[in-house]
Amino acid sequence: MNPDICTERGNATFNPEVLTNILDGGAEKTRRRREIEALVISDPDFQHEDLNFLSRTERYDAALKKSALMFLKLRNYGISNPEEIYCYKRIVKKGFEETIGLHYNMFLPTLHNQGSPEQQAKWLPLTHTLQVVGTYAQTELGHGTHIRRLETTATYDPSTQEFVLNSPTVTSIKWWPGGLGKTSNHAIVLAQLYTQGQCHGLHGFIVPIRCMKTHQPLPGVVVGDIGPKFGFDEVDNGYLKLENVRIPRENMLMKYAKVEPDGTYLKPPSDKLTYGTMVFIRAMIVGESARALSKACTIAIRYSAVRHQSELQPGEAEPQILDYQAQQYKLFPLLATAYAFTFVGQYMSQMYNRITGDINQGDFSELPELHALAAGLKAFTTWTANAGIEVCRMACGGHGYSRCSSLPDIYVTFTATCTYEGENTVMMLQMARYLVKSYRQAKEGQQLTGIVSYLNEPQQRVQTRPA
Amino acid sequence: SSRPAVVDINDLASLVEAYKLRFPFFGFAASFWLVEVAAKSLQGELQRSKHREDPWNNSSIELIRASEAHCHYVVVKLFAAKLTEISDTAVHSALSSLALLYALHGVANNSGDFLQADLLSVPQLSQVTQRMKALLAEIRLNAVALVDAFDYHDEMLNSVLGRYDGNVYESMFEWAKRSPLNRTEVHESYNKYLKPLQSKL
Repeated sequence: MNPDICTERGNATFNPEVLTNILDGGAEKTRRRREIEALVISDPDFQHEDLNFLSRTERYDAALKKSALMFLKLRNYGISNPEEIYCYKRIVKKGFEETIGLHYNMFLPTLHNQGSPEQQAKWLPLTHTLQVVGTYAQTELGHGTHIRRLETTATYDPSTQEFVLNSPTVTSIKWWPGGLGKTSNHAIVLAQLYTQGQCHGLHGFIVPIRCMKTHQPLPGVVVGDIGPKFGFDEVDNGYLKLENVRIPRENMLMKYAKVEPDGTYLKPPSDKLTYGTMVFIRAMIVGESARALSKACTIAIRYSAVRHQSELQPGEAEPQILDYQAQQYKLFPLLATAYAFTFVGQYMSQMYNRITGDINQGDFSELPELHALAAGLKAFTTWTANAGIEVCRMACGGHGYSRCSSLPDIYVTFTATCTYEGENTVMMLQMARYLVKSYRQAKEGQQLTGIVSYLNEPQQRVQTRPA
Repeated sequence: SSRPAVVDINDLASLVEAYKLRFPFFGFAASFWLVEVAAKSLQGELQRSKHREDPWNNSSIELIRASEAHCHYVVVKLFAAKLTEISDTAVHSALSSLALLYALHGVANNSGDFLQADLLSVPQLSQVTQRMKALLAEIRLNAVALVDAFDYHDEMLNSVLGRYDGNVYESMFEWAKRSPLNRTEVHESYNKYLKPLQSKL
């Protein structure tokens, strides 16, 4: 053990274990998390060459191998609690991305949240056994966050009771979904629904893209990998062009909106429900911001305790760089931010689960607030964490530039969150729309609830300076 | 104008209130937008729909700042709320310093908003800086313990610089030796390119 870091731990005024328990949600949760982590760490199957020394194809190969192993082991160990699965996966990934991540993070939750009971009965067993490997295809080559302008079409043909899916333009080609290029055999495709000559807006469809036996692309499906990116080397983000692809009527996600066999359209109770999976991911990203920033802070602060540089007093020994006020000013506000975001992440997770429970009971009243807050906090926390990780890297001097520091990998992996699941500026404007609406309601004397309820308060608690 | 603002920069609850009141800055933008919409609503349907988004677009910089201010308030508020749940005195004290630092750092970095909203005075801003410096010194004592509490196993952190045991330099040297370029003492490209070139010069 390095003597400096020993001294630091000896000087602490609190027991870190107590704080760890608070972050985990209790001592028992800490114990169980460590137990799951130990399963991975002691497993020789998960020991492999440092991914930093591999090419992109090798990294994809290694990641897919690891995902397959992970899937088997989770079954063998009987780990089924979502939190525990997440914990197991997190330690397997070691900060890198999972090739079939979207299968778990988006395909499955979408089936759960937007599939009818019959659809769940059909598809969930197939997804749980990985006969169906799924992804979530929303973004198009020419269209991102403004999803109302997506161009992919699903036209209902009552004569065959099928939807005909098409990518009518180059800009409508699905672009970016993780695992779409080479891994998945199904995709939930978001497309404009046309029935009885009318467009009813965006809806989700379960679209087979590759043969479940041979893995060859199906007729009318043009699919592939979009090439190297800033990070996410392990993931085959893909493109998908649909040319008159026919799917059965039952493949439209029909928990809320429905198309009857004769083509009659039944509206969902809220348009926002179509984007429920994205809201879920946005809510979860808040916690990811905390994790990425806390990792970067851990690296930079431990290193700053070990690293000695220059001199504070002429002739004296080189002090730890953590003793420099400028270094503290770089790192400690970020450490505080990491803790703040951790607690906000916990709040968002609880809020999401509570409101989703209400939605399942037919209460949609808090959906707009969840929608807005998930968008705003996703943008706020990712922007801050992204910039903070880079500050941590530079706080480690030259060594922070080495891949061995892990800081470049944390940065390139995390920085994608600023654009995926909604570009941040657009997210902030979505939040602003909700605030404007709330502000108007408060002005009109309506009683607001939730996190914007303060707009109802007489703003006098802090005395402001008169102009 | 001589009446001082009464935000207590040492009190987290007071700072939460200040973050809340940063909102009137947004309120101004919103009012402006609403007046514009109301004026346009007097015109025909087509003309109104044509112009309705213009005030929105023209206020988008303020609107984004307003959203940021709102999110910032939510974060400060939730951090402060979390502190009330922590019973361990030592942990509470350490986290309180962090929470105060977070709030004051936000005030310092967005001082224009707080001054414009008349929530703080210019002399108070220099007090904010002084208080932050004091907090940095307090947090210095617990910095390593605070990151240890995140409890990232070395396998998960995957960082030579961030190792729990702090044996950074030895590990960096070992890591470098595993680079594929070091598999042979002389890389084949030397014989392919550099050596022939040297023989020609």
